[in-house]
Amino acid sequence: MNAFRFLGDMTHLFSVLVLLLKIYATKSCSGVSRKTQELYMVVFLARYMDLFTDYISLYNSVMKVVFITSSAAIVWCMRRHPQVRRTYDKEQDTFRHVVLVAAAFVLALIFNERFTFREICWAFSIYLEAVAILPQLVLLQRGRNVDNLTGQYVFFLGAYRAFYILNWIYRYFTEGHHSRWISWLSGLVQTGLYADFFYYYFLR
Amino acid sequence: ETSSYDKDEL
Repeated sequence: MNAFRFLGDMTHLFSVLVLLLKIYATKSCSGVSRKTQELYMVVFLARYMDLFTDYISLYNSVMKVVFITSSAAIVWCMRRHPQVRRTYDKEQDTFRHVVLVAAAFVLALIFNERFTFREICWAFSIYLEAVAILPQLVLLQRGRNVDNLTGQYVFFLGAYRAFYILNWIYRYFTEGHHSRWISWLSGLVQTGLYADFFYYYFLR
Repeated sequence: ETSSYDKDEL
């Protein structure tokens, strides 16, 4: 575990906590894309299936449980919570996210480390995570007023993968040259998608 | 093998 990766995980955790705070404190999910939240839930479920089979560390297991339960809780709130669900911008959140799931799945079938169920699920989760933010970014561009918490949520979410890229660079020079092109390329695409958001976020 | 490493990342 290096500082970049730890910073990345903490930034990721913080982004989820900011979103939970926004929904809990304001009892509103206006400006939040439910589709992006559903995609993240699929990402975590597909990637953290090894939660019960491979024990890596307490930290690793705890964080996996936190990410799975928090993403499920957010989706539940946006679908079932009587007050919150009313504030969901259904007609604004129109991105066809099924296309993203299908594309990521096809890519995972073609490009993976090994053609095994677990490796294909892992690659699927990496590809899907790279594009999962798209519905949210589209919603932000449509939405007139982006409230601070939602903006901060997206900012931390974009920053976390940038830290991971630094982590991969660090590991490349310290642990030898693993082939991690799936993570590399997806991480670059993922962070790149935030470029215009970061541009406007800092200009505002 | 290479892919064992990245399973230690979240």
